[in-house]
Amino acid sequence: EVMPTLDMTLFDWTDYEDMKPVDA
Amino acid sequence: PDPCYDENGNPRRCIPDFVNSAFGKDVRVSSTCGTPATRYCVVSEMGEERTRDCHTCDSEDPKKTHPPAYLTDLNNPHNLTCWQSENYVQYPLNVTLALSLGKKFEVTYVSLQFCSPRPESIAIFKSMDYGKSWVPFQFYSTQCKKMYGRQNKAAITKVNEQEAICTDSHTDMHPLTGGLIAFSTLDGRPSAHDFDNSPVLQDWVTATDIKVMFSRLHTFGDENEDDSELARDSYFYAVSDLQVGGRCKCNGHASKCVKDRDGNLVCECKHNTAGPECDRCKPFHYDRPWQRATAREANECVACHCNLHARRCRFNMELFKLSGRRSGGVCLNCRHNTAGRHCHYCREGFYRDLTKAISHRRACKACDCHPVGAAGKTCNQTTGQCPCKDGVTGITCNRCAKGYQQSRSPIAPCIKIP
Repeated sequence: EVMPTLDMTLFDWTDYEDMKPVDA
Repeated sequence: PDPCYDENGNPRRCIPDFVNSAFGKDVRVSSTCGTPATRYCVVSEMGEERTRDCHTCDSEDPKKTHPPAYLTDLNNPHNLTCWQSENYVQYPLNVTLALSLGKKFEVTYVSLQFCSPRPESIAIFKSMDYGKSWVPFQFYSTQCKKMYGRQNKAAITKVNEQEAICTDSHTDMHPLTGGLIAFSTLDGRPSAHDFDNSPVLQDWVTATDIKVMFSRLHTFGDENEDDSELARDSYFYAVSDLQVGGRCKCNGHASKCVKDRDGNLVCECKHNTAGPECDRCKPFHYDRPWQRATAREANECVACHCNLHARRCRFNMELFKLSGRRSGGVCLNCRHNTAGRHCHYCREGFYRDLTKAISHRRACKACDCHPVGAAGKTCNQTTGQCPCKDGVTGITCNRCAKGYQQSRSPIAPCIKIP
């Protein structure tokens, strides 16, 4: 079973803005 | 076959041919007769009787000239050509002959064949820096102490074997013509039999220039008598042949010397060595320290082991000793994402692609760890596996593991399905 890759757009970056990758 | 390699291609010590390095070279002299034309007289003895046979030295007349070029031309005993000084240049004045060898030579002997009587005092000097400074090589004098401040025929020991000595040998006025002075540089030196292992003597025989100084004329003591002019015209220095026997100094790493693009004489270096005397390793061949070749060991320079990922390296003596004196090269600026002394592993953030040889330019692949799923950017060097956060899986940590689902938190990107 192939698991879906992590979808960066689903993350809530509100509290982690400094961790956010440039392309996320 | 190349004398620097044996029949199996292994390096071995090689040395240039033994030559008279003075032959054909220009000699700078401080005095030459013939300008203007002058009388000179040759003394000969018949029993008790002494006769003087007078001639003219004239630099304008090819048959009567005695230029310095005659010192180093072909020495034909059937047609002797002699350089000749001006008359009666007597002590404290002197006459010098200076010869540049063009590069460092290992000098075995210096010899002079005289047309005049041998001088009463001679000093031979050598230079190792192309004439900037001079050191005494040998003295000949009937009065060593007075002329040169040295003891006559001092004993040569291991302590002073790199020093010039003075001797009263070869200073006899007779024969009046054809006398010889030959200085053998290693003669009587205790370490001569172990020259390979004697840096002191290797240094002693090394010279770029040779200078001969005629310090005092031999006379019959008649130069101040009534007929002093005739007597004084009989006293001069004349030499038919100046020889400097030796080998082009290449430290055992070349079998010949050749002229470079600038016309300078240089060794044709082998064994991965470089420099005018093969006195250093050529670039990128610093895995072992430079050493002179010996009869037992060629001591070739060895290329650094950088797996084709670096063009430069340096030598580290500590690593060389730690390796049992086998390898001391350290690669510099490893490329293709490699790292390490030999560029033999992948730098941080990259892992080894085992399907390719380490020398392949793509031997290291980027870890490409997921910015959220991975706990760091460094992956396993051999498998490429990134360190995953809890519940995350995949080589690059880009998926949630079975039983987990994606969350909205970048801190815990995968949470257990309730």
